[in-house]
Formats: sequence, structure tokens, C-alpha cells
Amino acid sequence: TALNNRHGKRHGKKSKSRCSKKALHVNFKELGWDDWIIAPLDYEAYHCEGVCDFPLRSHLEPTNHAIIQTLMNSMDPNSTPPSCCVPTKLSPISILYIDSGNNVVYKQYEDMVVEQCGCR
Amino acid sequence: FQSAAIISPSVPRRNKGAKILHDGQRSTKFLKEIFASSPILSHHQEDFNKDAIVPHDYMLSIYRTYSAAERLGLNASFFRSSKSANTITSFVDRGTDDLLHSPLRRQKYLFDVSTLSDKEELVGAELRIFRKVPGDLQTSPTGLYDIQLLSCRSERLLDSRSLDPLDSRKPGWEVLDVWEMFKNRHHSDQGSQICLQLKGTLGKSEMEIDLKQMGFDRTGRTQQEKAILVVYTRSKKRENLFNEMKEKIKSRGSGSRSEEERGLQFKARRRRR
Repeated sequence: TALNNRHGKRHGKKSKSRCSKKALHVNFKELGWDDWIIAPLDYEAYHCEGVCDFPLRSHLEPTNHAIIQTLMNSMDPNSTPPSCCVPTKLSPISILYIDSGNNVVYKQYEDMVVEQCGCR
Repeated sequence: FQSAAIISPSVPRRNKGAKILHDGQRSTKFLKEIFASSPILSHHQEDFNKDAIVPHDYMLSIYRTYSAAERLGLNASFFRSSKSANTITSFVDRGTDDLLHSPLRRQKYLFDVSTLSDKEELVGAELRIFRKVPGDLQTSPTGLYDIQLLSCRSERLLDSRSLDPLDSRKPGWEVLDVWEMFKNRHHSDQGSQICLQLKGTLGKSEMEIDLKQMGFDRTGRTQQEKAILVVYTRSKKRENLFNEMKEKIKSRGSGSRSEEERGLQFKARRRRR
């Protein structure tokens, strides 16, 4: 039985959290893109972080390959790395920007926000 | 278009449960407020020149509506107004009125559409012209009158509309469909310029009337009152942000010498990118 420390994290081997969606705040001004993007000035993109270890949870929607790789990793971590924690569902955002001809353009950009993470 | 407007929710669905790193209320800001408070607009004024690129209210409204729809989990392409496009480009009119010719019988609207990509499928196009309240209502035409939009080259009728002088006592935008012109358009044989011609007639007669009396003259117009050609396109394949960045860098590279000289801060930005 693993004991929780003061911050709710477990000691030792299992200190890294399982694969899940985490915050990733994107500020276009800080990226230096505010010279062509009018709006939004910033947005929440999220990112995927954490380990894909055995046993994989079903909500992580692992591929068959990820299940095999995770199993192999659990048996011999030196021979096979764990499967990767990556975005499995993304959604678009609208961007209003100025193009190279100085025209104002609205565009819906696909795959800008992580909706769901999984093991692949 | 307004009927499709969706008020943006105070807290976006997407942020539910997420760690808000800066200002929790950022997404509730309306664009106008953003423009009023943001250094972006003044930054554009410096970088993109004196003419200042001021987005038309229509483009802001498109952005506001569709981004609000996204937050509600709706696909913007479902809106009839979007014509199932995922890219909507506004081209500002570059035409001028010939003041030597009074009355103003015909008006030419010119647009540089060189940035339209062959790789995108055109799904719609419309001309949006702002009609002011005529200065002298006494001389305004009485009875119904027609406005007609023609192609400059072939004088082919593209769209027409009947207007009531009583309605012209308040300003507004006239929207004319120019999709016919784009349908059979090929970049190679028509170049990068679009020319449209406006005329007004009294009722169904052939008698052309002064466009100034109908509130279409260009004098004293602000940037946001200039006519725009709105082109709706749909990407054939998934595009990524790098395309825009490449285009931007290319256009800067071919800029004038003076632009380059004052571009130290651009270079720093480019390097950062």
C-alpha cells in the first residue's frame, strides 16, 4: 500500500501521474504571433502528460499495439519503453488574422485544443 | 447574420476543471474591448502602415459567433451564413469615385484577390456595400429603385436588388451575391484583380440615377465603411499554422527597403518564432 504524502503524491516508484490532460495556456503575444493574429490573444490548448503503465485504464483508449507494448514494458522495462501519452482527440479554434496581403481573414484551425489524452 | 449570433458564455466549457493560469475572465472579453485595451491594434498600425488594418464589424461578428459556437461544441460550418466554409477572407475595396463626373452614374469596386489560394475550394462570395443616409434627402429618388451589380469586363448582371427610398433614411449594408463571377473563375485567365460595377436605375426602367443620391458615394468614409468582398473557401486538406507563417515571412522579405530598415524588432520576433 502506497502512502500519500502531504501533497497527495505517492512516494517512490509511482510518483509520476498517469497519462491525463494538463493545462497549457498559449499566449500568442508571448509567441510573437500578435503581429498577424488579431484574436484570440490567448487560449487554453492543454497537453498530455503522465505515464502509460500497466494496467492501462480503458478511458485511455489504448490501441492494441499500446496494450502489447505496455505489457512488454511491465515484464521487462529495459527491453521496451512504455507506450506514449498523446492527444487522441483534438478540437478546432477560430482565429482572426491578417494575411500576407493585409486582408482580414477568419479561419477555423483544426487540431488546436486537446480534448482527450490516451496511450498509443 | 445577426440571427445566428450566439452570446458567448461567461465561462467557456473548455476551461471547466482546467487550471487557469492567468486571468480567469479572459475569454469573456468581447473583441471590441480587446481592441480598445490591447496594444495589438496600435502595433498593427505601426507595422502594417498608415492605412491601418481595421477589421470590419462583419469579420469581428463572424469570429465572435463561430468561436462562441465552438465553445458550445457546435461546428461553425453548420451555420447557413458560413456556406460550410472554414475560411472567410475579406478584401477591402480599392476603387475611388471619379469626382469629375457628377452625377455618379456608375461605381467601380476593385479588389486584389492575389492571396486567394488555388488549393482552396471556393464556396461563396458576396459584396458588402455600406449605404449612407443621402446628404440631401430632398433630391433622393422617389419610388422604388433598383441597384444592379455587373462584371466590369463583360457587363454581365451578377445580382440586383430593389430599394425603397424610405428605408434609405437609415444607413445599412447592402449584400450582393457575386458567387456567379467566382464559379467559373480561373486564376490564370483573370489575374488577381476583381472589378465589379454598380449602377442604380429608377424602378425597372433603364434610366440610371445618381448613386450619390442613394448614399453610395465614397467621400468621407471610414476604413470600416469601405465596401468589402467576402470570399468563403473550404480547405481541401488540413492546413497547419506554418503556411500562414511562411506567407508572412515571404511578404516581409519582399517588402520595401525602408520597411526592412525599421524591422529590427521583426527580426527578433522572427528569430523567436
